Parts: sequence; structure tokens; C-alpha cells
Amino acid sequence: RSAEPPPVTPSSLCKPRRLYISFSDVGWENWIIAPQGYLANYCLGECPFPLTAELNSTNHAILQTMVHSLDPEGTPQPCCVPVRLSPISILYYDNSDNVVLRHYEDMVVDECGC
Amino acid sequence: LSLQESLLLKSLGLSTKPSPKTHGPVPCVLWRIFQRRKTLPSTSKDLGDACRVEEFNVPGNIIRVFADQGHFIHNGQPPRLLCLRKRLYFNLSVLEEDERLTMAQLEIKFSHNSYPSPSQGQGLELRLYRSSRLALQGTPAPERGQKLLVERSFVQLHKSLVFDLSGVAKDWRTHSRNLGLILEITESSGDGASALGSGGCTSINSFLDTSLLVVTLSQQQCRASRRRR
Repeated sequence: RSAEPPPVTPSSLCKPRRLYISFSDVGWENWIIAPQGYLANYCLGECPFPLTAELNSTNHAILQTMVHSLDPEGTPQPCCVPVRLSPISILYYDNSDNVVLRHYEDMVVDECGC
Repeated sequence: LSLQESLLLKSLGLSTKPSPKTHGPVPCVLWRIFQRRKTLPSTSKDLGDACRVEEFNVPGNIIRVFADQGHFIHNGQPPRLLCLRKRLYFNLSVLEEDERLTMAQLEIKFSHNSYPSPSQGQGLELRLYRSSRLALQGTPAPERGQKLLVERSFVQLHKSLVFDLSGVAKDWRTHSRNLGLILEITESSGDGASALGSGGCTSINSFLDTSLLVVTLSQQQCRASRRRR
């Protein structure tokens, strides 16, 4: 019998967290025309046993939480990762001063899961 | 940080961090497409084919607008009826090897702000040649080594003229060297007047510039999405 896990509050569950990436913060404002930044988000939080449907869990994650609850030392909890991402387009100048519009997939975290 | 930055740039399909020397204006067409995509809800973005440019209905995920680097051609005494002759050159060497060119569109822009008066309303003829060898200074055009691509009569009612050059641009990338194009605009023949000094070429003074819009598909960026689908 494993020890009782600490209570999981809704705020500590796996879910998207707000992250705004500013291109000027990474020193790219000289060549990126638009956007100046974008809401990229990130995933953070626990994937506790038992995994609920809201946590977008895979079958593998459900079994891993079961094993973790039996053996917390040997098996970690499943990871909280992006399960749905969306694209953005970036307008920028290239080295030849041409203007380029490029579409990049998987840039914004919309949903997280275990 | 620089190693991480170069890895990130590589994953974004850039070999180095761009260092533009000038910050020219953003072409309207790119700005319009950018704004439209920005306003799409994320659900629509998922449904749309990320590796397709809906605005032109062609495969692609990169749109570039190349500025013309060619120069006006002055060969001494201009031939009769000739209003303008210019070499057009677009440096496509910046395209990465894994990019497949799917569309190239030449735009010739004019800056006139009004319709021509009846006296100026006579027709003009535009010819676009493809250079297949380097032109020597002082040689008349059209010369041997130039293939006629487009011939069109027009009157200056529009701000711009657009031509599909996808075939030529694909050929530049795969088979032959890009030696550019020759643009000629002449007064329509038949009125018996010399172009220079007559009113026929006056409206062409509003010639502004040319640019080449190129759509490419980066195999590296689009492979992942096709596999997922």
C-alpha cells in the first residue's frame, strides 16, 4: 500500500499557462517585422492518479499513473505536454532585404495533456 | 545562448540570423495575407492546410517578394516608338535547396493617379523577354539569346500589370542560369509618330518598379504535418 499522495488543487493540474514571447526580448526585432511578439503559452502541472477526462490523457499515461501510485520512487508521473498547437505567420526581412512571409506550424500551445 | 539561437533559427528554416541592411516597405499583398491569417480563429487554422497558400491556391508555406535589381538599358539612340527598356533581375539564390518553387508572379507597377486624357490614351505595348545569355553593352535588343515570353497591349488604366512567370522561375532553379529578363514598353505602332518627344510615352513616366512574388514549399517544414494527417 502506497502513501497517500498530497491533495491536488485544480490550479496545480496540467494545463496551458500564459507565456508571451516578445521578439525584442530575444534580440530579433531588427529583422522580424510582425508580429512583435505572440502568446505562445506553455504546459505545466501535475498528472495525478486517477487521471480525469479533462486532462486529455493517453492510455499509456493512465497506466503510468497507476504504476506511479504503487511505486512513486521507481516510476514518475506522466508529463504534462502540449497536445494541440496552432500555427502563426511571421513577416521578416532576409539577408537580401527581401520581405518574407513564412508560415510556422506548432507555435502556440492551445491544449495540454498527460 | 548563441548555440541555442542558431539551433532555433535552423529549426525555423534559417541558416543564420538575418541582418537586413535596409528596411523597405512591406508589400501590400504580404501584409494583407499576414493580417488575414492573424485574424483567423485557431480552429480554422487547424482545419486549413498549413502547407497551402489559399490566396493563390498553390502549395507553399513561404512567400517572398523580391525587389528588382536590374537597371535601365540605354543603347545610345533609342529605337523608334520605344518608351522604356529595362533589365529585370531577381536574385532567387536565397531560396534554400529543400524549397520547391510553386508560383512566381511578376508585378509591374505604375504610380499614376489619374486616368489618361484622350490625347494620352493611346495604346502601349509591353514585351517581356527572357535572357538566355549575358547581354553586351551597346547591343540592340531584341537580340539573339532573348526569348519572347509575353506580349501584351495595354492602356494605362491600372496601377499594375501581373504576369505568371512560374515556368521561367522553375527553370531558373532547375535547368539554367538566371540571367534575368528584359522589359520593353513601346508606343503602339501605326500612329506614325516617334515615341520620344511625342505624347505616347508620356504616361509611361509613371513607371514605378517591378517585383517578383515567389511561393515555395519547404519540404522540411511541411513533411511533419503531412505525416500527422
